[in-house]
Amino acid sequence: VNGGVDCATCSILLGIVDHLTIVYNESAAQSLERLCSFLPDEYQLYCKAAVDFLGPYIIDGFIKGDNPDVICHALKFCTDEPDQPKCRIYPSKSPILFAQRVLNFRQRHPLISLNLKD
Amino acid sequence: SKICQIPGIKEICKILENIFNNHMPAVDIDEDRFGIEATLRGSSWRGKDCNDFSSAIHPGAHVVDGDGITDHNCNGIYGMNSASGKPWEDEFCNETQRMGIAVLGDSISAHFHLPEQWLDAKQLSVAAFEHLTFILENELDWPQLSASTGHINVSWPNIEGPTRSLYARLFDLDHCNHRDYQNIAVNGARSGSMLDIMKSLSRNQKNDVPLLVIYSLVGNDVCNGHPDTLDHMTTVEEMEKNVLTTLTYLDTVLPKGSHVLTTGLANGSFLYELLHDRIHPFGRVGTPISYTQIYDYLSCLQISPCNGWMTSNATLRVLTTQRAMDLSAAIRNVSYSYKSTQYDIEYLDFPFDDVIQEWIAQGGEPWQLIESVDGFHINQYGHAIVSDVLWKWLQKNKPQWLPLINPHNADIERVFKDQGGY
Repeated sequence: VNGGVDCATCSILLGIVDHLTIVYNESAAQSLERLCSFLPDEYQLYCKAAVDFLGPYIIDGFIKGDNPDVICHALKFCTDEPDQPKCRIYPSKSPILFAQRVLNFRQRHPLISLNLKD
Repeated sequence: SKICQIPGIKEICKILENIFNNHMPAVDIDEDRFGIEATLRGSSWRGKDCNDFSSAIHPGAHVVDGDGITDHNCNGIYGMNSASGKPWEDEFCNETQRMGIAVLGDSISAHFHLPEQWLDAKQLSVAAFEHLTFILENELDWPQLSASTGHINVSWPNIEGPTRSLYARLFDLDHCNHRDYQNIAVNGARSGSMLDIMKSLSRNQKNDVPLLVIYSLVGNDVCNGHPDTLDHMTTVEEMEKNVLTTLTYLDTVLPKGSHVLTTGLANGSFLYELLHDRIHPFGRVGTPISYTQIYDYLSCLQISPCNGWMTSNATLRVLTTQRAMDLSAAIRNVSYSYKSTQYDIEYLDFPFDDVIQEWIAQGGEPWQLIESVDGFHINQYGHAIVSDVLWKWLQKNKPQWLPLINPHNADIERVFKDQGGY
């Protein structure tokens, strides 16, 4: 529910990107590139393709100060299904702020479609 | 999937299906269930085949004509001693009984392990992902380092700790048992799914030597990710039926003189007690994240490996432990009441308390035995000690199950070096 494995994978991966920005004191764009560079050659092509596709949305989210939970909801890997508890790996200080951030993100990126996840 | 109907893709799908559904080696030309590649259910899981063009030649096979020409059992001992005119196998292996080992198990037996370097930004590096393909092709399992079938030491940065196993000890006692191991363990396996998984065990009653089988499903009959987790646990009646079916099947495949050791479920209630207030590797950088937060997050998404034990709900943990004890009692009852024709059988409560005590005696702390990333499985140190405890138990309670020391082990090393390795 709420995105299941897809959601957890997204949140963890973006969490790692976030952590890399802290460890190396660099931008999210640089951390995404660094993460791909760690992978064996045969995986780098796929990693870079994913970064080319999703990178702008991810980077924009980090620039705004969104945490991985917010970004993964905006990317629709995570959802809040009716009658289910809301799943967040990072403690949210304000649910209203969280909702506003998701809304703002969608408004700024109208091209994000339901098929993005595919 | 429709894509699997496309020519070319169809063959690839068949290979993948074989690996992930049937748990058979991907490369196995003679279809004897022993392969030559390490991964994809190959020699990491079952002894390496020494001839993939003959199904009569595989680890555990009976010797034919002293293996004077061909190494039928793949133990690396074959040919003739020109001085005596006798086959080496007859000279070195005739004084002791052959005995292979197999485990029917779950992710604990398969040794599930996610490298913590993958989640800790400070440890991320090219080296951390160097063996990514190998690790994925082994389903994130490390059977080659496990308590039952571990047979190599690795110096990869992804894993830390010694390899000690039952197989390695059988080999140490008698080098003639080289390569005779099978790790028939699957992530998520429970007593019901084992009814299919066990059919991938390879043993021929007439043409192979006896086997020591460990039946060890320690958690998934009570562990699931459902919010109503208790309703999805195996019942005592189901467990009795499943174990009986498994033991009956083993009677149809195991050579006479084999042994079966069944174990109960582990008591996973200690997981929460040991880890709940510790920081998860993912939370070492940035916002600290505890194991409790990780457990809750996975439960919320309904992807927790074990809602019953990985929870802050103490009542639920107690209820899960109670069901695990009931199921262990069911395994024990069936084990003792079943009348086998091919093997003798013994039951053992999963000895995690002994493992912890042993670790403490060595100066360790119990939480250090748990996999840091998933907070659920035992790690490499845990596997080594589980092996120690099981071996001691076998020596004390079932010494007749264990082979005698082969007085020719040094001769085998002298003549055949590493016996072809792994």
